[in-house]
Amino acid sequence: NEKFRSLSAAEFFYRNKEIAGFSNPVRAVYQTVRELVENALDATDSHGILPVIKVVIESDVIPERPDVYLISVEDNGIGIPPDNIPQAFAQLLYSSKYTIRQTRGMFGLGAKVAVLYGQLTTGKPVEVVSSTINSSRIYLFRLSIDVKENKPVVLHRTSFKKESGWHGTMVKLFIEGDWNRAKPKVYEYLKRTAIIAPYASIIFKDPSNNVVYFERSTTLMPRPPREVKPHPQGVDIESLKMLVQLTSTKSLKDFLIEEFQGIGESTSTTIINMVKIDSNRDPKSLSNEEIELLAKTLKEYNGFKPPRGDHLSYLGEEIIKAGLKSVLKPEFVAAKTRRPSVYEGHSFIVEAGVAYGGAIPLSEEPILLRFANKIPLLYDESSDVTWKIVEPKSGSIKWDAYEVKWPAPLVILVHICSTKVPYKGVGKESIADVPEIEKEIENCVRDAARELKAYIIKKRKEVEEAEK
Amino acid sequence: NEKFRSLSAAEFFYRNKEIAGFSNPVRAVYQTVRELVENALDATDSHGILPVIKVVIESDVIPERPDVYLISVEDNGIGIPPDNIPQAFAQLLYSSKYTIRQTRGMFGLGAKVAVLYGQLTTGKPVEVVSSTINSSRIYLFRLSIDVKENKPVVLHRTSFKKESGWHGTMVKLFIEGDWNRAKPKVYEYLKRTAIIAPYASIIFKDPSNNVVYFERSTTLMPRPPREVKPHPQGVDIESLKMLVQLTSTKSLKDFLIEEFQGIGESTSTTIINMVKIDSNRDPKSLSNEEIELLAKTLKEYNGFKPPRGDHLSYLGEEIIKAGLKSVLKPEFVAAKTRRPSVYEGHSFIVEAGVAYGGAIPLSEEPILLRFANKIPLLYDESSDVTWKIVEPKSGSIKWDAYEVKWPAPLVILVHICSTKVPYKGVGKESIADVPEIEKEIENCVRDAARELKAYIIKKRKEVEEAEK
Ligand SMILES: Nc1ncnc2c1ncn2[C@@H]1O[C@H](COP(=O)(O)OP(=O)(O)OP(=O)(O)O)[C@@H](O)[C@H]1O
Ligand SMILES: Nc1ncnc2c1ncn2[C@@H]1O[C@H](COP(=O)(O)OP(=O)(O)OP(=O)(O)O)[C@@H](O)[C@H]1O
Ligand SMILES: [Mg+2]
Ligand SMILES: [Mg+2]
Repeated sequence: NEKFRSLSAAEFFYRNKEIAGFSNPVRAVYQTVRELVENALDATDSHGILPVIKVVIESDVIPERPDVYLISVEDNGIGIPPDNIPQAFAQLLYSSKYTIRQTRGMFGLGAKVAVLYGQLTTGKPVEVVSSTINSSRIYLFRLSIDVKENKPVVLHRTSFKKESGWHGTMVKLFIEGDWNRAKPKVYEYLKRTAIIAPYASIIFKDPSNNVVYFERSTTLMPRPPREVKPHPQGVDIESLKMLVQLTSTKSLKDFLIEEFQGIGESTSTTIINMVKIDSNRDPKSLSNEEIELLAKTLKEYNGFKPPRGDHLSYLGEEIIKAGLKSVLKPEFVAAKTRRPSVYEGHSFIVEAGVAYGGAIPLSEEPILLRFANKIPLLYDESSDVTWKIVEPKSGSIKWDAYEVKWPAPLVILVHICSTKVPYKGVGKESIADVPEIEKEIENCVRDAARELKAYIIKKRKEVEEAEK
Repeated sequence: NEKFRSLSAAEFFYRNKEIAGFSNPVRAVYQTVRELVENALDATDSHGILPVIKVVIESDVIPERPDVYLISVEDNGIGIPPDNIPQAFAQLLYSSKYTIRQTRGMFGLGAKVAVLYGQLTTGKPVEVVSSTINSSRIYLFRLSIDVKENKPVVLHRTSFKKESGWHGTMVKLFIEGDWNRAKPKVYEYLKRTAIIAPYASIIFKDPSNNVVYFERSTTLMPRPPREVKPHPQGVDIESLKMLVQLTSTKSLKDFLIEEFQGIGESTSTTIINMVKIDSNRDPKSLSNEEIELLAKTLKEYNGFKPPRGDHLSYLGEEIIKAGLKSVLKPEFVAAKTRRPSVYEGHSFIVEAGVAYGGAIPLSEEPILLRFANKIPLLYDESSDVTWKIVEPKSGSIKWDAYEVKWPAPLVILVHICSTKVPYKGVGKESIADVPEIEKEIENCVRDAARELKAYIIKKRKEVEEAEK
């Protein structure tokens, strides 16, 4: 007889930690560092704070367990209110980033899966110290996760008066790992973070006591991303039902104007005439059939103002070119930031850079640097939609049409920013094949490749001239 | 001010359907078919029933919505009791497969994510008809998912007296999809299912009204997989705590013998002496430190009986060779089924086949056919740990050492069966880099490759002889 039962979210990720990127002790070190660093960056640059982040990995922290490391990450961010700390670190699917705003975090899982992995491999709780900007106290918690119930177990809680103006968060947890194999990935991650967030200062001390100071190269920070309303294009039936449930508007006309970006008085009237519903109807009185018709109409109508991108935080062509130049010392760089596009109600901006020649080594394939919401993506390159586009053999881009012959000295940087990045997995390593995004990435890389082609042709002409 | 909140599992997968394989309308058709077919196969062959599965995809089922299809899958399996049907199809993380037994399903998500995707793209409920083997009634439900609460909404329930001996399940749901692009993948999936489950009969009718009958080629079924206890090797602290909570044994000695496979009286005594805990201690009286010590000791002890594989359902070398021969018409086939190994308390068996020459076309890379628990894996090949091993340029296997020169006519089949397949993602398309599994796959492919090498050398000698 089949035994049916349900799992909590904590049990699900406990049983299937590979799904969250914790597939082996090498990856576990990398994943723990990147989840904590991404939280630290979200707590700083999304709030206009110049990030100062300290990362420490120590070995030999538990007798007779040489494979266990203590990982600590500290930031000068906005901190976490004490009432939210237990759930933030010990209840899966709990987050402050479930809004329509461009943040690195989006799942409400990262910190918790690291804590869970630490707990199941070492039995140790996580320690969190935090203080918000206006708070007069600093709070310290030691927490573990009640896996069956998916709720926090507060093992220790204390607080002390804040003497200084410190604000921020420090997270310390023990995990079983393999530092020697993880080392190159962790260093690569921090280096690429420095490229994409040149205003961040990161201090890293590794288990051999090496200290590396990734010092900020600018104090210029991009404007922080803003929270926005959904764009009506591609809004589905379910989210429309949820918006109807949550709205405080009292008429369908106001509902359309207030709950969406890009719908003004006249567009609202146009849509209402298309669905033939009274504009004064209380949105909560709409039947399921009416909501389905409204979803279908919003999806098919193509008269909306295009999605805005001013709530998104992108790099811009100058920063991309400067970053590629300083790191790669190429002969040529080009960059392109596309206008905003939209998929499923979420605006997104694709930007790309190409760097060619100079100190870049020859290779049979382009070197691809992928970023999403300013997160470096290092694993799963070949399942990423971007690789599908740029890879030389069967990719959508035929490189010889751009005068690139393999082996070639070519680096391609691609950055996608959006209020929702469609990652393939919870471990945030590759981007899914979403048609609108695939099209934009291809067009963006082609834009930059066209400049490269012009340069290669010009160079070749110069060489031919010189030979005459 | 940051707004913290929690999500239900349904909300999480609603917001992040790419994580479950529903990244675009092409993939959605494929994913819906495969999730339902895998449920049908689990309900039949895991219970000794020769599977008869009918799959129908119809178009033009909703006026003015040419992109919506009605997908129906019917099986002659064990059926679902009426009390479990609502949660089985409309509550995420609900399953009868959360046991230690080799099944295709493992997450408690597949059917629900398909229902959720159908609901958000078409607004339509799922219809389920089912009757268990001994039941005198057939039950019909129409269900939708309350996304916010992750619980079923029963829109309609009825039942009728069963006149015949019918037992099984039929699932019907509407989804937005792209049949034309999904078609080759769906057909490939059904073909490969026929290779790996030659005892199953599958009838498929597609939107053009083509009917394809994948008739069973044998009535010989492998022995159904059995549920087993965990193997003590690699048991972690958290699962040890859970076993302690659930056990009805009253002494540590009995706990070790009863709750694990591979531990008898003498091994139990040995372990108890290593941890220096009284063998009569009630397991529920163990402190956290004692459980951690026990977990560490179980992990490091290497005197356990090796994991059994007789609860696993593998193909065997004859079936693999027969399958490759009949489908590919090669010049040469070899196959190897490895002995059982274990990772994190789960036994697993790797089997591989190579087919060479004959009707196989030349290619710069091997054609890789991947299977896990008798599920064909079609997507994300390049992020699968198996591809990392066999790919010609930088894979772990240097093919020229086996006399294979590219381009070559080579097909490699790899099948992993386990009580837990470590998929990289909820969409079950590629296998994660688990060190124990990676090692076994490499050794298994090498075993088969060695036979290929001997064949190629022998053929070359015959040719050289003939030329003299
Ligand atoms: N260093 C930090 N500073 C401030 N807040 C933090 C910090 N780390 C975590 N948090 C808070 O805890 C929440 C949970 O973090 P967690 O990493 O688990 O999820 P997330 O970042 O929201 O999403 P994701 O799973 O995609 O990382 C965050 O949403 C944030 O509110
Ligand atoms: N055709 C079927 N016949 C019998 N039982 C079924 C059938 N389809 C679904 N079920 C039952 O419903 C449960 C939920 O199915 P679902 O596909 O959502 O999860 P699963 O198969 O357990 O795991 P996975 O997410 O990996 O597929 C199954 O565990 C099984 O008990
Ligand atoms: Mg996070
Ligand atoms: Mg299933």
